[in-house]
Formats: sequence, C-alpha cells, structure tokens
Amino acid sequence: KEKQSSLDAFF
Amino acid sequence: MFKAELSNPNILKTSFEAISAIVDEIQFQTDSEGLRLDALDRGHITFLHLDLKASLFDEYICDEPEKINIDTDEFMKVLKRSKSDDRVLLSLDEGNLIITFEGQAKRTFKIRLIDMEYEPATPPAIEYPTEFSIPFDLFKNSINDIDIYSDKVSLSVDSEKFKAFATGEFGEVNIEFIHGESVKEEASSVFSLEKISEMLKADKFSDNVTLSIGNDMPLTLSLKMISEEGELRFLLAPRIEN
Repeated sequence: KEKQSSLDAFF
Repeated sequence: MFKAELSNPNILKTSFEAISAIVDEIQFQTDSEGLRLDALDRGHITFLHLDLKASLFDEYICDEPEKINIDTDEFMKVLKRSKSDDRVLLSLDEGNLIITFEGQAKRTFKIRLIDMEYEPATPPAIEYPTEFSIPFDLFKNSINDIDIYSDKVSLSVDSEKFKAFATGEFGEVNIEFIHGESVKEEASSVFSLEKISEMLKADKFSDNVTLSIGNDMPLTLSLKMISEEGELRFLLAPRIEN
C-alpha cells in the first residue's frame, strides 16, 4: 500500500 | 592549476563514508570559491550536495575551474588509509586526482579520473513549511531505536516537538524531542530507514542536523560546520501511499 517515491518530480 | 590542503582528513573521510554509500561516482567542481559536488543516486531516491569553501582549506589554489570525475569507492579506499592527524593535499595531473597524506611519512596516491555516465544533477529548490535543528547524536540514536521495529520511519514536527515513530509486527516505538525552535506548521512524512542510515554515516561532520520536513515531501537533511565553511546536504524522497 505504500511505496518508495523518487525525486524526479523535483528536478 | 588545482591544489587544496587540509590540516586533517576528517571532513573528507566522514563525508565520503556517506557519499560512497549512496553514489558510485561523483564530479568535484572546483573554482576559486571552493570545491563542491552534486550527485543523484541510480534510483533517484537520494540527492546529495557537498560544499567545501576555499577558506576551509589551509591552502587553496584554483586558477581555472576544473571538473574532477572519480569513483567514490576508490576515493574512500584511499581516505581510509589516512591517519587522523595527517595533512591532506589534493592536486591533479593529466588524468589523475593526486591525494597526498603527510604525517610520519609522505604517502602519495593517484586515482584515475573517469568518464561520467551522467551529468551531475543541479540541486532542486524546494519550499518547505518547516526547518529545525536537533543534535546529530539524538537523531542517529532515534534511527537506531526505530530499527528494532521497522525498515521505515515516520518523522514529524509541530511547534513544540520533533517526533520519530515506527510500528512493527511485535510492537512500536515513539520518540519525542522538544526542539525549541520556531516551527509554525505541522508536517509529517515517511522515509526508508536504510536510506537515512546511509546519510548518517557522515557522523563527524557536524554536532547538529538541520531537518526540513513537509507532508509527503522529500526530507532535507543538512550538516553544517560551525564555521559555515562546509556543508553536506541530502534530499531523500519519501515513501508514499500507493
């Protein structure tokens, strides 16, 4: 139900 | 020409304990202001930024900007060979970073420069609702407490307290610390314990850690030297509801 997100949205 | 001299290896050593755990290769960018690097791990989960100002060094010469690409494991292997009271000199020749330790003997190591697979990322600017500092040891101890129960941790902050919480199959742990800082909003996000532990390998950089937390936002964790001549900063993507 929960997953590791990435930083891609912040670059 | 590039030449930088430090009275001991400890800042480089502690920084690269963390950096080499997170990324395989880095590009040092040097100019007259100092030496810095930006790097993003392969999974795009952790970003890191190291900034060592020219004034931190006993001697610092950089007459034109240089890009120094190296393998972090190879650099760490060399730094591990330093003694804590060795003077450290960094310089360049054609194709190598030269690291010299001056103590009882003068020991010179060369590391081949590499071609980078990726251009280094530019640090993103993120607006945060909160920023506060807590003792580094307290934060590290909290992470070790959490490790009994879970591989992830909920970090939260309100106007009064910083809290770390985890629940597991056999119990739960709740840590509260009155931060004494001016925090006007509440915020909470969940992070991988393994990823936080990698950053905390830089355990001799600073006595305090400055944290910025939002709601389901990346964690910014900053280690600053008291003199403000050096900073090691990390950005860690949160775990979020699917």
